[in-house]
Amino acid sequence: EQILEAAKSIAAATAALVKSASVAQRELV
Amino acid sequence: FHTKIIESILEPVAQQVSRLVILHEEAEDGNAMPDLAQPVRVVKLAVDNLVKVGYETINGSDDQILKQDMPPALRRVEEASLFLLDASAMLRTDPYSGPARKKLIEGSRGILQGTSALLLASDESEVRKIIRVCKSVLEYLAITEVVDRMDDLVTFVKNLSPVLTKMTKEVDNREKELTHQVHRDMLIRSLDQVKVLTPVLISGIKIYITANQSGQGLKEAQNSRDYTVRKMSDEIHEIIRVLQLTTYDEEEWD
Repeated sequence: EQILEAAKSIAAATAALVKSASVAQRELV
Repeated sequence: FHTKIIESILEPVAQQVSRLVILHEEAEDGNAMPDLAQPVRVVKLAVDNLVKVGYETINGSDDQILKQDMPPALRRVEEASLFLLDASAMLRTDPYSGPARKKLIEGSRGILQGTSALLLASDESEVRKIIRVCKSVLEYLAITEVVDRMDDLVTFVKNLSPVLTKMTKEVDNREKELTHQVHRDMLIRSLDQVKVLTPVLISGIKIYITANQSGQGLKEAQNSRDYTVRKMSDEIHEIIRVLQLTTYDEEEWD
């Protein structure tokens, strides 16, 4: 259960990070 | 992703990473990247927590396979987070840095792969727990042949019932958690068979005991009882096999 919660936090944080980077890239495309 | 919980955790991040890779490939030079220091710090904190929780799980478990599978996944996630820190530092110096973008993608992928491996290791450990329950049912079925008195049968049913109920409940819950419909259907079918066969087995043992006492129809009663035991055991072996499947096999479906 704790592993699932920790994995959820990582997934959410990584998705947010990658989204920030994607937005910058998308502006050019 | 073969379970709904793993899918719900990883699918959104997998989509984001894929999008970033495509965008990176389409716009090799790219725009200036924003300062990613803050979101990277959030990822690093989440990674540190996962590593802590991961090692606590390893230390508290007696599952040797889990103890073996989890550390490489944790290392993968940790290494990937260092890539992200590097990428963030490089982008602060040069927001157009190509190598930094590559590191960002590599780090994100690494987090995804490591977290995926970790969740898989944890999930497989849960499956092994269910399989242990299935095997204890098989052990009870294997001693059916020594039940030759009514009071033995009472004890047999008393012992078998809770473990059979536990197996049914756990396989039922697992089936609901799977994403592959074919695997779900296989588990439902086998579990239904076990449910149908259980009263048949009890009745078969009763008939055998009566035949044993009267000396009439003993062979037939024994054959019938053993046939039911074999059928139930085969279905439980099938449940164990399907529980361990993690990929959709087209040929198997055919």
